[in-house]
Amino acid sequence: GSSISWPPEFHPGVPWKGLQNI
Amino acid sequence: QEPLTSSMLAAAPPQEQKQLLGERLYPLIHSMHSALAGKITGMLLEIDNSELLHMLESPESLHAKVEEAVAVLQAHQA
Repeated sequence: GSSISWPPEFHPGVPWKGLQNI
Repeated sequence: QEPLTSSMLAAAPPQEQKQLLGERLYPLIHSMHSALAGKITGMLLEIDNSELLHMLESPESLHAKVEEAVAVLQAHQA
């Protein structure tokens, strides 16, 4: 399968976790 | 739906600020690039909140940033 995980994907109604590791 | 303001954003925790911005940006981005909307929104959420607020008020700014993000995405996936 694809290993491309960037960029984090935003889904409406789902808490955004894209920047959690800052 | 009332416009998102900087004071509304400031009242929310940082993580929730991005969430609020994402919820406003996503439908606009989806109307331009439905297939890539989630990824484009994810990329744009890395931008400063003040600039994201400006983009919500300025369709031209948003459009320019979305096109930039699409170009980066396509280069990344190539």
